[in-house]
Amino acid sequence: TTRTPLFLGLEVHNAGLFPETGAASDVVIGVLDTGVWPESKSFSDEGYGPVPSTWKGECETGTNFTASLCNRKLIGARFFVTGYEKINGPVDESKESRSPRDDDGHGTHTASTAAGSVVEGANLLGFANGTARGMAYRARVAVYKVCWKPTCFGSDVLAGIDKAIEDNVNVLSISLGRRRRDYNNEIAIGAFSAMERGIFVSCSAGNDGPNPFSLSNVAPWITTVGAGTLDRDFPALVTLGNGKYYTGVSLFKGDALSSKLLPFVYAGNASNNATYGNFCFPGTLIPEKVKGKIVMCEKGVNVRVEKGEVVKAAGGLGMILANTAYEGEERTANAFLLPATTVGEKASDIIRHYAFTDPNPTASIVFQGTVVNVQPSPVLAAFSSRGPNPITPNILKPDLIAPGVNILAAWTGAVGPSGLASDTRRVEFNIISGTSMSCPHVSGLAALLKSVYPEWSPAAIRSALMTTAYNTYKDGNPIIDIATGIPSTPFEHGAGHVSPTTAVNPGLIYDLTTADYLGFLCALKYNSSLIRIISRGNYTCDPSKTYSVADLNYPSFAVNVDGSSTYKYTRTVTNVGGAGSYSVKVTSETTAVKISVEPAILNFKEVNEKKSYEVTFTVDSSKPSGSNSFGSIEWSDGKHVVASPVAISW
Amino acid sequence: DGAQQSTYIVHMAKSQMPSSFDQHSLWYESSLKSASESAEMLYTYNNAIHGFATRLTPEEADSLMVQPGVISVQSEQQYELH
Repeated sequence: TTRTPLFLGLEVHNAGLFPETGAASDVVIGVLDTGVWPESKSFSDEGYGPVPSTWKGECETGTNFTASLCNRKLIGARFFVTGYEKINGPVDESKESRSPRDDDGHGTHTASTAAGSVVEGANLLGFANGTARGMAYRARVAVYKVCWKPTCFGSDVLAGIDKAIEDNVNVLSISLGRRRRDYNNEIAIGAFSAMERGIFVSCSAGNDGPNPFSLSNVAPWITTVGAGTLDRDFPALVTLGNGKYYTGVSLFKGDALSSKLLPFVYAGNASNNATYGNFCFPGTLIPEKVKGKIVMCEKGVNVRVEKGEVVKAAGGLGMILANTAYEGEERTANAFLLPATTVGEKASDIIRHYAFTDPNPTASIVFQGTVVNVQPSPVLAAFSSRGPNPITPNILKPDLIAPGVNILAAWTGAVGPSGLASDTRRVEFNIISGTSMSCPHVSGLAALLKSVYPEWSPAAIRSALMTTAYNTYKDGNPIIDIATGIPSTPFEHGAGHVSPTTAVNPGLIYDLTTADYLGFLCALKYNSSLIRIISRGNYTCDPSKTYSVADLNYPSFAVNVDGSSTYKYTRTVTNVGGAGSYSVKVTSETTAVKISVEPAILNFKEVNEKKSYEVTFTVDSSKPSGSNSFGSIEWSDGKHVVASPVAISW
Repeated sequence: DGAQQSTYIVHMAKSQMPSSFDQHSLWYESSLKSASESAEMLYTYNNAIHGFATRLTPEEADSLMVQPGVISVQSEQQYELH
């Protein structure tokens, strides 16, 4: 990626924080996705030493893919297609490679985001130009192609996880999930085994925001990653005939529109289809009413770049794409095939009104390229899935957020940047958005931490990433949720935005073992079969023991008020810094919640020393169901701040 | 028949493998054959879970569920890119 290393503080001035050789290049990140485009410069192995001796993986042969395409950077490439083919029949090799080759782009993008090599002069059609690199650019990559057009089947996903564990990956990056949220979930079950073997598993939180309860991948042994923006934008200025102008966002590159105002029409007024016309759905626009005009289309129903294709096919010269209340002021950019820009909800309402009320509406679009230092940043992406946790409300999810909006990373040579079949452009890098993009950022950062602390458990790495995350801007104001324009809460951003330069020195960590997670399952009163499935053994809950979800040593706190007015949570922190005395600072945004911590001071004399504390949440249990309140618990020795978010839901 | 079949993930209690088998995969196959003569193994899992994936009718899935050592027979789920 370009810009994200700088945005995350991983540029030159912090180069000493993480090793560049040795341990760093021994870490292997496994990516479960759509495969890889091995010819990408992001997988160049120039300057890499021998493959780690612990590596057991290999590169498999198939359509347009031979083992020789792997190298000392891309050290593994496998594909899992049996489940897909049993349902859909043989892969159509004229359309999709029956091999690890990525014909989609998604897998190449995620893999290079996590661990791509350094590539100078990377850009998409001139946008976001800079030096691209993965977060852990010295780490090795192994890809496990488990997704085929148009979906990913659980048997293939599980096979990919199974093999990745056997191959000895250190980090698993999984940017996929499912909308139906229940206990039957191959990713969660497979991730448990991975965690048990010390593999850090990060997963995307999902793109179903801004709806609440919309999270995927919420098992507590998974690190669940939401998405925020960078301080970079791709503005495109819309000027209306009435002289007013509004800034949208676009990745269009091509023959610009004339700078003079062009006739402008609302798509719904240029269609006979009352249901889909305003969405610029294929076949709904009347060419006579669109030809030579800029057309305003609504988001929804069909994909954004296709709307541009529909306008173009009908003779339109340009498109203004309107955000709905769902996206709010979200500024996700698209590589449109015609001059087009996406505008926020507020501007959309004004522009739509203009199109409806002006007798001769006109408009123009001027593309302004790439701008950086956009503030405030990050803002929480509207699409980022949100809590409360739909399965276990007493575990706060997502865990944290990372860059996931307008991310540039490597791309397949098989499709153009819009992904449309009609897009004949071929690019080395593409800019796309999603929690799929934020997840591999965290995977790469976890690999960096793993290279510094190879003995740390996945929970310790997650703890370091979470307790050092930030949720305010430098001026002290809280991170904004772009969907609403108001401050984001822990249900949206979890612990906050990842901050690797502080994560490398967290002071204290909240560690967890396999036994802790099994105790958590006992606390949830999972039946013995479920526990045996997940533990892959004969583990049974001890009937004489009292298990409590509140005691899972998680680096965040979620209290689900269910009638009682007092809730006690226990936590144990491990000192990974020097000797020091940590004192606690508690904040609660309302008087309806009182938080007290005992003891309020923790003294550490040596590394790896553990200390426990108890938190008592006293709540007004009479608040109406659906109410939420937030706060934080922070431990500090003056050098480190170890912060945990608190979310109370009634 | 194919239209009725679904893919199932079968979780096995590895520790319950009869001593007459020296490989888990052979035990898994034997268990599967007890429920369905024609069903084939799609994958055998050794690390992520103990078990295998196969295609079965609902009746065959019910039959497999009661075989010794079978912990659960779960329908495969589908996932989407984020």
